[in-house]
Amino acid sequence: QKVLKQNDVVARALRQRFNDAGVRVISLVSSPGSGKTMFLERVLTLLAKRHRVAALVGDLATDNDAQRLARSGAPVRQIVTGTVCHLEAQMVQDALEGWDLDSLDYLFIENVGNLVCPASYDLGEAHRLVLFSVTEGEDKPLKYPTIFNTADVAVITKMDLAAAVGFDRAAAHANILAVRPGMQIFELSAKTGEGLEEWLQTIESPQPVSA
Amino acid sequence: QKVLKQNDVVARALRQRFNDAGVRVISLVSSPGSGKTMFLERVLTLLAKRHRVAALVGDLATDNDAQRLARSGAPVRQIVTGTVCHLEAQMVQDALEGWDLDSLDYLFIENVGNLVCPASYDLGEAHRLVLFSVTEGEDKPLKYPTIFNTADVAVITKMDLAAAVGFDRAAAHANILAVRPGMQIFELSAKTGEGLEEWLQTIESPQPVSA
Ligand SMILES: Nc1nc2c(ncn2[C@@H]2O[C@H](COP(=O)(O)OP(=O)(O)OP(=O)(O)O)[C@@H](O)[C@H]2O)c(=O)[nH]1
Ligand SMILES: Nc1nc2c(ncn2[C@@H]2O[C@H](COP(=O)(O)OP(=O)(O)OP(=O)(O)O)[C@@H](O)[C@H]2O)c(=O)[nH]1
Ligand SMILES: [Mg+2]
Ligand SMILES: [Mg+2]
Ligand SMILES: [Zn+2]
Ligand SMILES: [Zn+2]
Repeated sequence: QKVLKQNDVVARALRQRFNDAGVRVISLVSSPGSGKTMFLERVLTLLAKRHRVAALVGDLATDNDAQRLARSGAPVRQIVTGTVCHLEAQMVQDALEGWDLDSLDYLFIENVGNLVCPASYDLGEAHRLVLFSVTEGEDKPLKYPTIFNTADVAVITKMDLAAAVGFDRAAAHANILAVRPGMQIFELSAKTGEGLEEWLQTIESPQPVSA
Repeated sequence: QKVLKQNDVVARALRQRFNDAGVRVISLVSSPGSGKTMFLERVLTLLAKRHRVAALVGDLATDNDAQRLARSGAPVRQIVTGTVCHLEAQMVQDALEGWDLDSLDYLFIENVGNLVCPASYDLGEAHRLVLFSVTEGEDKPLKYPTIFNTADVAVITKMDLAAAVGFDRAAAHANILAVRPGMQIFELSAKTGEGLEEWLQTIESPQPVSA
């Protein structure tokens, strides 16, 4: 008898709502400072030209990230979590109040910077990205396996710094595949734009992105 | 009537034990990958020449960090927390089993990489460092205020990369002081060794380091 956590009940209802409205929902998790917001700034700006996009972003304090994302012109809302170190489905549901999901093609959800708790909270998204910057060490997938196990795709960020930090690309890939065999891995730089188009093509393709 | 959390009871007892044994206990918190282990590798190697040092390190999985720290020759133990994203005083007490604290001058405790939960768990340490690398963005103190509020000193790491990432030193200092006025801030690179001696002098000075 599987006891559905309260969060899973709300997440399932959200997923149904998203599917009914035809909104593709993509969430991002990472360590603090791995580059979620900078990545989204680029993605929202590029996608907003061709699609109807919006974003939610969670942080313990400040609305700094929402202000940065709002520069893209897309509707953005900040979820201030206070002391909670992850987003929950209920917070997402509350934050969507008054938004017409039928008028959206994409909704991005940036989670609180944390490589642990966010892994256990389904937000109703169709697709979850785990970002991992070249500056934080190639061992993160081995040390924080669950966040990689519960994501669909890994995105290695800040590739423009790879040479400066002596990033060991083979080790990083091997570590990701050790905890999540077959995981799709993208490499990009939100600063230079390198690699961004390859990832965008996967979400703009006609076939739906499965969880 | 202040209800002491169970953790606080254990932490108080540990602090008493540390004081009685004359061991100076210093803990480190940060985001994943900010450089706690590399900093400690250097510090243990330098201090082991003149003092009796040991270390405990917490991670969800692997003993990678303990292996790296053990290269210094100091006794090191890994605490594998499984799914718990922070260290607790009880884990520290259990890990110290069989160690003779009277034979130590310094004990370092590296916490799990996480800018949230570790702030609420006293480990009995006399001194807590929050590390913050130049690569993760100058806004971290504003977005994760509690971890800065509960630390004694801030250490800005990876200063050798400051120019490459366009690190805004003034903004970082202003943000730290906004959430923790008067906080002592050190800047260093564990890679080049720059700035390390300045910090070491503060812990090797004759007067005890207060919490
Ligand atoms: N060189 C370089 N720096 C980057 C890149 N992406 C982000 N950064 C920098 O990394 C730091 C953190 O970036 P953010 O986008 O704020 O990271 P975040 O994951 O959203 O951080 P939190 O929301 O606090 O968890 C900032 O100083 C950015 O300028 C990149 O592709 N290349
Ligand atoms: N350039 C440079 N890189 C550093 C420095 N300190 C650490 N690093 C790099 O940063 C990455 C992470 O360093 P670690 O020491 O493993 O970080 P940590 O905080 O112990 O990581 P967790 O234990 O997983 O939270 C590694 O790739 C290190 O080589 C430094 O001073 N300069
Ligand atoms: Mg952000
Ligand atoms: Mg470490
Ligand atoms: Zn949490
Ligand atoms: Zn925790």
